[in-house]
Amino acid sequence: LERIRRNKEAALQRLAERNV
Amino acid sequence: RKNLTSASKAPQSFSSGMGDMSGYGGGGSLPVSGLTAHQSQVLNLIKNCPVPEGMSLQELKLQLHNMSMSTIKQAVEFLSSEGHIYSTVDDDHYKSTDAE
Repeated sequence: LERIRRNKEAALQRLAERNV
Repeated sequence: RKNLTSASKAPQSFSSGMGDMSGYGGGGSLPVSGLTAHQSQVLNLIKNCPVPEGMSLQELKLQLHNMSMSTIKQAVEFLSSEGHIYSTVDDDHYKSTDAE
């Protein structure tokens, strides 16, 4: 579950980078 | 069909409604641009998946009968590299980052 949370944060990070 | 949905009390009409939509090309009212029709279809299904652990590739395949498994996997890989989705319990289950 911790892994899932990190995956999500990493994905959100990538998405944020794409959007700037 | 696995009994995945019973755990989350997901309304069955939800996923079957999405199934109807998948035949329709995936264009329409998509918030995310720059995706192929396949990619946005996959993204939409994952986005609307009510199961907490996300949607499995098998489930995507079931709803996207017009798409091959390798096409789905490619779309999933692309979406995941872009950050739209992420894998949950294993590499077969994906959830969307867009909360809308």
